[in-house]
Amino acid sequence: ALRQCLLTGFFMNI
Amino acid sequence: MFEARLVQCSMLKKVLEAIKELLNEATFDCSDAGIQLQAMDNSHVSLVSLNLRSDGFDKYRCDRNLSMGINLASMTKIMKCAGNDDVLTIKAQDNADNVMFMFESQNQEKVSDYDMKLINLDQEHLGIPETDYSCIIKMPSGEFARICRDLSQFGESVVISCTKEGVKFSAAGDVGAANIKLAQTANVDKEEEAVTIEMQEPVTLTFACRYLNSFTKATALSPQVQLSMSADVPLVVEYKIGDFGHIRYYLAPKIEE
Repeated sequence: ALRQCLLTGFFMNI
Repeated sequence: MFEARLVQCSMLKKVLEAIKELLNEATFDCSDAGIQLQAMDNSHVSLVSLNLRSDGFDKYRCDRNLSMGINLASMTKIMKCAGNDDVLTIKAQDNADNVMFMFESQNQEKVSDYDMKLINLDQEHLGIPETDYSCIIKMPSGEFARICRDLSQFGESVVISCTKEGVKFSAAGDVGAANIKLAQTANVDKEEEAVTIEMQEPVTLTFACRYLNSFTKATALSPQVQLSMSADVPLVVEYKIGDFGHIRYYLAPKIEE
């Protein structure tokens, strides 16, 4: 099965 | 004081069209450099990043940095009142809680102004690291829109697979399977009709169709679209906006459980 990633894991909160 | 004048207000109409399906509201950050917007959709799967440089405008003045929280449905109502050939001026006072849109017909015989309330939005700025992408695909934006539309009939996901030879878009579901292959164009009369691929290494990634389709609402902004991909990082879908800058969409990939 495929899981949809969230963007926050890739980008840092600044 | 903030004031920006745009002779052809159709550009802003197209920008609005390109973001309003993904975002209900957004903050327009105005500075001397221009207008920027960065916002994630509600599900935190995609991000819209808009950059309109001040030198693209016919007149631009921004004395102090200004963040305008805007309900995009309200802005759409106002922009619908403008003719495509109208001259648009956006004005706001420093620390104002409203913004004014003024539309002037080309012959200046009709002048309308609309005052819109601004809203307070929690700003969430994300740092997007510089990435060297394994594959950069440039293709006609209309072709990309067509492919996303066609493939969304077959499944919720699109697999994009890029090699030196070309790029393949695939979807599968209850109906069956669909594959669309595009080769690099050998020679084309018009640059905007070209398909070009810069590849460091081949990449195959899976994305949600629904978001790709939303991104293609920007098609009217540019004849070409650029897709940047690397393994396990978000896809970047970029449309240049003439002399102004660009709109970029970031979409997180789908991965195996």
